[in-house]
Amino acid sequence: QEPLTASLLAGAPPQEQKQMLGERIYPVIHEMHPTLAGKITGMLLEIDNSELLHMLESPESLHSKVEEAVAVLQAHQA
Amino acid sequence: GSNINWPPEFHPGVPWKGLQNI
Repeated sequence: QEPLTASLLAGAPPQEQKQMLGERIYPVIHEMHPTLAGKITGMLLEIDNSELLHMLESPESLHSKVEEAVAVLQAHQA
Repeated sequence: GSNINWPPEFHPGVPWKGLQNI
């Protein structure tokens, strides 16, 4: 699978851009939290695309963002 | 009030509707 780049994203409509990003980050999140992956991905897709691209290139920042999202989700559901 | 439908859930291969209301 070729890397998702800013120029690749720029050629797609906004809704499609989020879809493309979601398809990339979902598998990573699913590895970490299989049951919450859909919701966590939905939350992270609210983040700016440029930051999402950075997170895809930097697994550490994606992981820390995922843990943040899990905490928010659990607080929301409590 | 609390929004029980938040967050929108993403499913691979399914068009994501999360931005529809923006």
